[in-house]
Amino acid sequence: EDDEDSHDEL
Amino acid sequence: MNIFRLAGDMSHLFSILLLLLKIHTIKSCAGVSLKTQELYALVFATRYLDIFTGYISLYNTLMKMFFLWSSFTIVWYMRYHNVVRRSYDKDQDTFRHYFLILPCFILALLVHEKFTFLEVLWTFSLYLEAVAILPQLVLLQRTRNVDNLTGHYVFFLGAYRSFYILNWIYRYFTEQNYYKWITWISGLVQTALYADFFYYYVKSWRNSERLQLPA
Repeated sequence: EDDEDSHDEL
Repeated sequence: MNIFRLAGDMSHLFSILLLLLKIHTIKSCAGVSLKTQELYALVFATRYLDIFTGYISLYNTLMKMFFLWSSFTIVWYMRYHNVVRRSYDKDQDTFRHYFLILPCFILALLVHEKFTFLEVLWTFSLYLEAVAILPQLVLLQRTRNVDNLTGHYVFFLGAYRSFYILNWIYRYFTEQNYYKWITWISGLVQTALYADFFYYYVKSWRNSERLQLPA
Protein backbone atom coordinates (compact mmCIF):
# COMPACT_ATOMS: atom_id res chain seq x y z
CA GLU A 1 0.00 0.00 0.00
CA ASP A 2 2.83 2.30 0.94
CA ASP A 3 4.41 1.84 -2.47
CA GLU A 4 1.25 2.21 -4.41
CA ASP A 5 -0.02 5.52 -3.12
CA SER A 6 3.24 7.13 -2.18
CA HIS A 7 3.22 8.96 -5.52
CA ASP A 8 -0.44 9.67 -5.97
CA GLU A 9 0.19 13.40 -6.33
CA LEU A 10 1.28 15.08 -9.52
CA MET B 1 -8.58 13.77 -3.60
CA ASN B 2 -9.45 16.87 -1.59
CA ILE B 3 -10.53 20.29 -2.78
CA PHE B 4 -7.07 21.87 -2.24
CA ARG B 5 -5.33 19.25 -4.32
CA LEU B 6 -7.91 19.65 -7.10
CA ALA B 7 -7.61 23.45 -6.97
CA GLY B 8 -3.82 23.08 -7.12
CA ASP B 9 -3.92 20.80 -10.13
CA MET B 10 -6.41 23.04 -11.90
CA SER B 11 -4.26 26.14 -11.28
CA HIS B 12 -1.30 24.24 -12.69
CA LEU B 13 -3.29 23.15 -15.74
CA PHE B 14 -4.64 26.67 -16.20
CA SER B 15 -1.20 28.28 -15.98
CA ILE B 16 0.10 26.02 -18.74
CA LEU B 17 -2.99 26.63 -20.88
CA LEU B 18 -2.43 30.37 -20.51
CA LEU B 19 1.14 30.01 -21.66
CA LEU B 20 0.16 27.80 -24.60
CA LEU B 21 -2.57 30.27 -25.50
CA LYS B 22 -0.09 33.11 -25.54
CA ILE B 23 2.44 31.22 -27.61
CA HIS B 24 -0.01 29.62 -29.99
CA THR B 25 -2.36 32.53 -30.70
CA ILE B 26 -0.14 35.60 -30.31
CA LYS B 27 2.82 33.65 -31.71
CA SER B 28 5.04 35.25 -29.12
CA CYS B 29 7.02 33.96 -26.19
CA ALA B 30 8.35 37.36 -25.10
CA GLY B 31 9.09 37.36 -21.39
CA VAL B 32 9.01 33.57 -21.13
CA SER B 33 12.16 31.81 -19.99
CA LEU B 34 13.15 28.88 -22.20
CA LYS B 35 15.50 27.77 -19.43
CA THR B 36 12.59 27.34 -17.03
CA GLN B 37 10.52 25.56 -19.66
CA GLU B 38 13.37 23.14 -20.39
CA LEU B 39 13.75 22.45 -16.69
CA TYR B 40 10.02 21.71 -16.41
CA ALA B 41 10.22 19.32 -19.38
CA LEU B 42 13.06 17.51 -17.57
CA VAL B 43 11.08 17.55 -14.29
CA PHE B 44 8.08 15.89 -15.91
CA ALA B 45 10.16 13.44 -17.97
CA THR B 46 11.96 12.17 -14.85
CA ARG B 47 8.95 12.24 -12.53
CA TYR B 48 6.35 10.59 -14.71
CA LEU B 49 8.33 7.53 -15.76
CA ASP B 50 5.94 5.70 -13.45
CA ILE B 51 3.30 6.21 -16.11
CA PHE B 52 4.65 2.93 -17.52
CA THR B 53 5.02 1.03 -14.27
CA GLY B 54 2.05 1.88 -12.12
CA TYR B 55 -1.54 2.98 -12.40
CA ILE B 56 -3.24 5.29 -9.90
CA SER B 57 -6.27 6.65 -11.72
CA LEU B 58 -7.38 7.80 -15.14
CA TYR B 59 -7.23 11.38 -13.85
CA ASN B 60 -3.64 10.88 -12.76
CA THR B 61 -2.54 9.34 -16.04
CA LEU B 62 -4.27 11.95 -18.20
CA MET B 63 -2.79 14.83 -16.18
CA LYS B 64 0.69 13.32 -16.43
CA MET B 65 0.32 12.93 -20.18
CA PHE B 66 -0.87 16.51 -20.50
CA PHE B 67 2.06 17.89 -18.47
CA LEU B 68 4.54 15.87 -20.51
CA TRP B 69 3.02 16.82 -23.83
CA SER B 70 2.59 20.50 -22.98
CA SER B 71 6.07 21.02 -21.56
CA PHE B 72 7.77 19.52 -24.61
CA THR B 73 5.42 21.39 -26.93
CA ILE B 74 6.31 24.72 -25.31
CA VAL B 75 10.04 23.97 -25.58
CA TRP B 76 9.55 22.98 -29.23
CA TYR B 77 7.69 26.22 -29.99
CA MET B 78 10.32 28.39 -28.35
CA ARG B 79 13.25 26.62 -29.97
CA TYR B 80 12.01 25.72 -33.42
CA HIS B 81 8.81 27.51 -34.41
CA ASN B 82 9.61 29.95 -37.21
CA VAL B 83 7.77 32.92 -35.75
CA VAL B 84 7.71 32.18 -32.03
CA ARG B 85 11.45 31.63 -31.65
CA ARG B 86 12.13 35.15 -32.93
CA SER B 87 10.27 36.66 -29.97
CA TYR B 88 12.40 34.78 -27.45
CA ASP B 89 14.48 37.14 -25.24
CA LYS B 90 17.62 35.09 -25.60
CA ASP B 91 19.99 37.81 -24.41
CA GLN B 92 18.02 38.38 -21.23
CA ASP B 93 17.44 34.72 -20.42
CA THR B 94 20.97 33.96 -19.33
CA PHE B 95 20.46 31.97 -16.15
CA ARG B 96 22.85 28.99 -16.12
CA HIS B 97 20.16 26.39 -15.71
CA TYR B 98 22.58 23.50 -16.17
CA PHE B 99 24.11 24.45 -12.84
CA LEU B 100 20.82 23.62 -11.14
CA ILE B 101 20.57 20.13 -12.58
CA LEU B 102 23.74 18.56 -11.19
CA PRO B 103 23.31 19.68 -7.54
CA CYS B 104 19.69 18.49 -7.61
CA PHE B 105 20.81 15.13 -8.95
CA ILE B 106 23.54 14.75 -6.34
CA LEU B 107 21.08 15.73 -3.61
CA ALA B 108 18.62 13.11 -4.90
CA LEU B 109 21.38 10.48 -4.78
CA LEU B 110 22.08 11.42 -1.16
CA VAL B 111 18.62 12.22 0.19
CA HIS B 112 15.75 9.99 -0.93
CA GLU B 113 13.24 7.55 0.47
CA LYS B 114 14.40 4.48 -1.41
CA PHE B 115 17.50 3.91 -3.47
CA THR B 116 15.87 2.68 -6.65
CA PHE B 117 16.14 4.08 -10.16
CA LEU B 118 12.59 5.43 -10.32
CA GLU B 119 12.63 6.73 -6.77
CA VAL B 120 15.88 8.66 -7.20
CA LEU B 121 14.60 10.20 -10.43
CA TRP B 122 11.30 11.06 -8.75
CA THR B 123 13.19 12.75 -5.92
CA PHE B 124 15.44 14.55 -8.41
CA SER B 125 12.33 15.92 -10.13
CA LEU B 126 11.03 17.29 -6.82
CA TYR B 127 14.29 19.11 -6.09
CA LEU B 128 14.55 20.40 -9.64
CA GLU B 129 10.94 21.61 -9.72
CA ALA B 130 11.60 23.58 -6.54
CA VAL B 131 14.18 25.74 -8.32
CA ALA B 132 13.01 25.51 -11.94
CA ILE B 133 11.15 28.82 -11.73
CA LEU B 134 14.36 30.75 -10.94
CA PRO B 135 15.35 31.54 -14.56
CA GLN B 136 11.79 32.80 -15.17
CA LEU B 137 11.85 35.03 -12.08
CA VAL B 138 15.24 36.41 -13.04
CA LEU B 139 13.97 37.15 -16.55
CA LEU B 140 10.90 38.94 -15.17
CA GLN B 141 13.10 40.98 -12.87
CA ARG B 142 15.29 41.96 -15.81
CA THR B 143 12.56 42.90 -18.23
CA ARG B 144 10.55 44.51 -15.39
CA ASN B 145 7.62 45.34 -17.61
CA VAL B 146 5.69 42.12 -17.47
CA ASP B 147 2.97 41.49 -20.01
CA ASN B 148 -0.35 40.32 -18.58
CA LEU B 149 -0.29 36.75 -19.79
CA THR B 150 3.21 36.06 -18.51
CA GLY B 151 2.30 37.64 -15.17
CA HIS B 152 -0.84 35.52 -14.88
CA TYR B 153 1.14 32.43 -15.88
CA VAL B 154 3.59 32.87 -13.01
CA PHE B 155 0.77 33.81 -10.63
CA PHE B 156 -1.18 30.60 -11.35
CA LEU B 157 1.98 28.52 -11.03
CA GLY B 158 2.47 30.03 -7.59
CA ALA B 159 -1.20 29.43 -6.75
CA TYR B 160 -0.72 25.77 -7.70
CA ARG B 161 2.11 25.48 -5.20
CA SER B 162 0.16 27.27 -2.47
CA PHE B 163 -2.84 24.96 -2.89
CA TYR B 164 -0.54 21.96 -2.65
CA ILE B 165 0.66 23.13 0.75
CA LEU B 166 -2.97 23.39 1.93
CA ASN B 167 -3.50 19.91 0.47
CA TRP B 168 -0.59 18.50 2.50
CA ILE B 169 -1.86 20.11 5.69
CA TYR B 170 -5.32 18.70 5.03
CA ARG B 171 -3.96 15.22 4.32
CA TYR B 172 -1.71 15.31 7.36
CA PHE B 173 -4.74 15.79 9.60
CA THR B 174 -7.15 13.48 7.77
CA GLU B 175 -4.95 10.53 6.78
CA GLN B 176 -2.96 8.17 8.93
CA ASN B 177 0.80 7.98 8.47
CA TYR B 178 0.92 10.72 5.89
CA TYR B 179 4.43 12.13 6.14
CA LYS B 180 6.36 13.28 3.10
CA TRP B 181 9.29 15.29 4.29
CA ILE B 182 11.09 15.48 0.97
CA THR B 183 7.97 16.58 -0.91
CA TRP B 184 7.05 19.08 1.77
CA ILE B 185 10.41 20.74 2.14
CA SER B 186 11.02 21.07 -1.60
CA GLY B 187 7.45 22.30 -2.00
CA LEU B 188 7.93 24.93 0.69
CA VAL B 189 11.17 26.13 -0.88
CA GLN B 190 9.45 26.36 -4.25
CA THR B 191 6.51 28.33 -2.89
CA ALA B 192 8.78 30.69 -0.98
CA LEU B 193 10.50 31.63 -4.24
CA TYR B 194 7.20 33.08 -5.46
CA ALA B 195 6.63 35.28 -2.40
CA ASP B 196 8.34 38.37 -3.79
CA PHE B 197 6.63 38.05 -7.16
CA PHE B 198 3.23 37.58 -5.45
CA TYR B 199 3.70 40.79 -3.53
CA TYR B 200 4.15 42.88 -6.67
CA TYR B 201 1.51 40.97 -8.59
CA VAL B 202 -1.18 41.62 -5.95
CA LYS B 203 -0.06 45.20 -5.57
CA SER B 204 -0.38 45.93 -9.28
CA TRP B 205 -3.71 44.13 -9.37
CA ARG B 206 -5.11 46.18 -6.49
CA ASN B 207 -4.00 49.41 -8.10
CA SER B 208 -5.24 47.99 -11.41
CA GLU B 209 -2.04 48.90 -13.15
CA ARG B 210 0.44 46.98 -15.22
CA LEU B 211 2.75 44.68 -13.31
CA GLN B 212 6.18 46.22 -12.89
CA LEU B 213 8.93 44.66 -10.87
CA PRO B 214 11.58 46.76 -9.17
CA ALA B 215 15.08 46.64 -10.61
